[in-house]
Amino acid sequence: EGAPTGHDEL
Amino acid sequence: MNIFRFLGDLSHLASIFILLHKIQTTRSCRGISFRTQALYVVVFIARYLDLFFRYVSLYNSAMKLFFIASSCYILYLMKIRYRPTHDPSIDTFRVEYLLAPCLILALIFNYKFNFAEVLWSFSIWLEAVAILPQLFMLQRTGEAENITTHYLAALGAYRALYIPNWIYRYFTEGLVDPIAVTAGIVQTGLYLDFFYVYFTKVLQGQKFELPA
Repeated sequence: EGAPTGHDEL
Repeated sequence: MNIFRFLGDLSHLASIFILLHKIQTTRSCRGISFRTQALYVVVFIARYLDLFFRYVSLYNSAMKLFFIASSCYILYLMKIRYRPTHDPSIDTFRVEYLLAPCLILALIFNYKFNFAEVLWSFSIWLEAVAILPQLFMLQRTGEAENITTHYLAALGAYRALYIPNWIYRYFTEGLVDPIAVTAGIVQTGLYLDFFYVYFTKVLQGQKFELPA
């Protein structure tokens, strides 16, 4: 998982 | 979840309900760019494929499903149900000029070089510019129904509200998502001209008309 936010946004 | 993000999501939801309301009550999709709406379907499907392998929250999944379903439904309304009210001759923006650069940006800027991450990045860049066919159409016709401008204002406000959310998250969680932030600023920037006319005319009770 590379994304800093873990893609928790829409 | 913070207040800015929540208000942003509500604004996004509101924009879709306003658009549906406009189409249903006027029984027409006049003034709405089919190309922009089709790009949103691509954006949502590309980004929310993670429904199959990543669970964030019930809120998150429900919103994703809603955005995919509603965007597909809007395409159906435009292409089938109210097809005669759509005028393709003024909806001519070449979407290839958006899709290709976004794909290149996604291949260069992503958090991991795999299919899902490149697709996610692609959807973020594409969302930033997906409104261009709609704004181009508005520019060509020079005017818009009030309800259409409310739709655009709510849609523009959604990503604009994500900007304070990112600032808030930076200070509270130390998190920065450079791809989303860059694209989000571009996306909001594209609305500035529109917002100017919306605030100075539509909200003052005048019709949305662009200077000739």
